[in-house]
Amino acid sequence: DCTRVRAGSREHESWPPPPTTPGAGGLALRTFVSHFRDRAVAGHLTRAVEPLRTFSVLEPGGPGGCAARRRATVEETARAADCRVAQNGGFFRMNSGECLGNVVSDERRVSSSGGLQNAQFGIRRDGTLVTGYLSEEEVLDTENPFVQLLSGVVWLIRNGSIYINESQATECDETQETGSFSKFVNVISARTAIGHDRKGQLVLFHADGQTEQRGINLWEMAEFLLKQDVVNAINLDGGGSATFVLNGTLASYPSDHCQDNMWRCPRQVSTVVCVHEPRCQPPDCHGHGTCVDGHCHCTGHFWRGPGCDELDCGPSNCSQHGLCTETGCRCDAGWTGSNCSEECPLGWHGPGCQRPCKCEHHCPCDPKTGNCSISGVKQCLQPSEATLRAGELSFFTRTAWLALTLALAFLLLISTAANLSLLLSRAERNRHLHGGYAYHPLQEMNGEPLATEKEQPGGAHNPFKD
Amino acid sequence: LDSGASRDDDLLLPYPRARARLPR
Repeated sequence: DCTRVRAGSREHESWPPPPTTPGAGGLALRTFVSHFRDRAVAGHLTRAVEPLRTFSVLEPGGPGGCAARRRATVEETARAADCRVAQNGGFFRMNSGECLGNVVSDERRVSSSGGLQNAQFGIRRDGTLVTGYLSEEEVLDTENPFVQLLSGVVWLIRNGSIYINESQATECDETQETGSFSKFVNVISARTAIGHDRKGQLVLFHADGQTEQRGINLWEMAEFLLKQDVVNAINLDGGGSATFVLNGTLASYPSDHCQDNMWRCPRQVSTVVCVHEPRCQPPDCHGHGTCVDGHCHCTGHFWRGPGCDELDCGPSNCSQHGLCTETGCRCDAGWTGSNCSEECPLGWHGPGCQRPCKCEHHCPCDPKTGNCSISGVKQCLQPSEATLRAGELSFFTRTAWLALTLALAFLLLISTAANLSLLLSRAERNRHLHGGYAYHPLQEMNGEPLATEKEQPGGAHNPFKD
Repeated sequence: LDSGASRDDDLLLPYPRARARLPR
């Protein structure tokens, strides 16, 4: 109310998102009738397991409701958005229907507080739960933007402790006991709040009541939430605005009277907080996939990521020679192949090697630029010469093969003849011996007969003579 | 079953209606 902060960082708590578990997109709803200083108060406590995919801030009557300063009952807004559980959301001007504070609905920023310091609750794109005070700069962050954000009044619980006194000082410096802000904090009434528990589950609180007659004050609400393991929470609109809708049907006792005083009627309010079936983030998977049970199933071979917004062409990443597109690698000039890992074949250049070289004498060109200056013209051949040389080369190859074959055949012939001759001579020798062996006395040495021959002249029989 | 519109009679306002919420 009293301070406006445009830049810098303000006090807030960021809570990491709970781990994503497929199929765990449910909610837990509890109904209570509890006694607060001997007053029986009825209400509901709702936990949403995966806030990023199951929680939305809705504009009154659908998208464009804040710009149109529309007001609608929670039932009307919740039915159109198919909410399982819905409550009234942020504050608004009763006379004009203007949405107050920051409103980001499904990534669309539809209302701004201009840095006005009231308690905020939001979810960033990565699922981080943010509670507390935000500068305008932080609200407008584009690196990890808010996908859902709304403003309340009074930060009830900060990091597991009641934070009402501190937030009274921050959200308004006139904290005199009798001031309207102090009365707002301490009066019993119908109340609603939003926060999260230690598991990172989103918590919605609603209590029936009527200002100054039934219900609870902010202290009692904060103590109740603390007992439910809530670690950060802010107060949302209450009084006649407090409404709880279950599966599209009013499930609370609103405190506003109808035109007929006999009955109570739900108020037409501004924004609505809604817990629905798991939705994809973003709901259309960036147009590159289909949403199945809150998870994007990407189409094509190259879209990746939880929101199908990342292109992935494999571990080689187009070999640093191309750009990954939804149809695969688009290679830089001079490169080709599914991974852009091959250079253009000779005679081709340009993106995807689609352009033929236009150099004189059929010279190759630069595969990237098509420039012909990379090789000397002398080295390039006229087409007729090239054909001639090719013919010569072919003839040479044929002759060489023929000569080589003949030479090998000749060698084989010689080798066969030699082996055959060796075999025949060995067979002849075996035939004479008949398997035995014989002595061959030396006949002479240097023209003289041996001593044995000298001693046994003439017809002496030598049984061993061959 | 329609009992008519709400009379918006249970007002719970954090700040006085007349007070302009101007930054200082």
